[in-house]
Amino acid sequence: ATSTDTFNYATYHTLEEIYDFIDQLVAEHPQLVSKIQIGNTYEGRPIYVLKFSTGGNNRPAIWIDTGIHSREWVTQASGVWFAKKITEDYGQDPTVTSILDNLDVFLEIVTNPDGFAFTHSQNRMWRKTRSRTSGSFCIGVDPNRNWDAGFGKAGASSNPCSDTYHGKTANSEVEVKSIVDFVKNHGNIKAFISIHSYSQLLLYPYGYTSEPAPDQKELHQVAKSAVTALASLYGTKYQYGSIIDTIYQASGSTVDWTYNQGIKYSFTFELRDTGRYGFLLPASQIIPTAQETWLALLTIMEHTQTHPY
Amino acid sequence: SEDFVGHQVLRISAANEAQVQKVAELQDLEHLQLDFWRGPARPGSPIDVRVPFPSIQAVKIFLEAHGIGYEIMIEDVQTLLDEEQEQMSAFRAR
Repeated sequence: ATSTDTFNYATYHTLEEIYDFIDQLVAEHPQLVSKIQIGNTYEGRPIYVLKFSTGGNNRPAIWIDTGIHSREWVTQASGVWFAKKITEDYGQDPTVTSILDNLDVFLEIVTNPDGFAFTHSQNRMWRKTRSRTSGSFCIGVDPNRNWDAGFGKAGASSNPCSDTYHGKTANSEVEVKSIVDFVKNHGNIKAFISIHSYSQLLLYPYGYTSEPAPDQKELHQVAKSAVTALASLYGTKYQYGSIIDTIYQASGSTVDWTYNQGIKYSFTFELRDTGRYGFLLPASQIIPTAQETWLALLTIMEHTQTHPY
Repeated sequence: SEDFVGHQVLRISAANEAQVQKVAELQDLEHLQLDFWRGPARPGSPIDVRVPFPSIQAVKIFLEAHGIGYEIMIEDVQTLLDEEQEQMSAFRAR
């Protein structure tokens, strides 16, 4: 693509193509978008985050990440679409404009670059990182079980060969530690949204305990509004609730950690498909998925803006 | 590249807690090389599992022996992956 206008959002792309897209978007909107490298992966690839900011100093911020599970390709593809959408809507759409006039948005499109590259080259079904575990021939850690929130409890595996292997220690994965350091150093992130596929869910903490989150009532209402907005476009039905009540116990997960860090508006999505294609969602569904998800994201972002804490 | 020819994804419907536990037992059978896309949680909640071709018969017999319902969600994973690759290649060529 010669510009982000001619980029094809309706097909899946390799890591290199997505990184080129990121550079192009930054070049086209230098006043709004910048690229931050928050670390390097286990295999040495750069980990990039896009920062959308209209100025200010360490403004309250919203974090969105896609693709921490590498095989969930519709999430990285949606992340690309979100990035373009933000640049299109700033100055045009009053909601987006208002959000960006008051808050910064951070978007990590490929949260697990090693895994993503591996899904393109060797194993389309790869989910984990690509780090080696001493004493095991199996590779990789589930980066959504590697956070310091109920780490190693029920709902994660201690078997390095399992797809839900939690790793030797919390934050053992550099892809996770890079975000942890970034979030801690920033200190002013107010919403954290981690996007997965599939099964059409919008979830909030907790996953490692059945104790309700102190803000459960509010989170439940926000989730309800968000899935209502999402469904308004194509009628896609989402369930919502806490992770443990809605799917199953999962320890060491991303948004449990962010919530425990004081980021009240911590949510995780499971995008489209209720049992036809699973992780192999056809590319023709990328744009509709991103469009409907965007409406839910806007609801959460707007609530974050209007409910400062 | 890893080959997924003949792999099927089954959508399993466990009707009660005992059936959920039975499906959970499958997770521990490493030789079957099962890939749970949606793990066993509670009765009524669908369980999706990718089953490599050599394990399909054993898994289906196991489910049927315990009266656990299932349907084939994806008939052949590799066919879908081939379509995905063809589509990506076509766009690149264009």
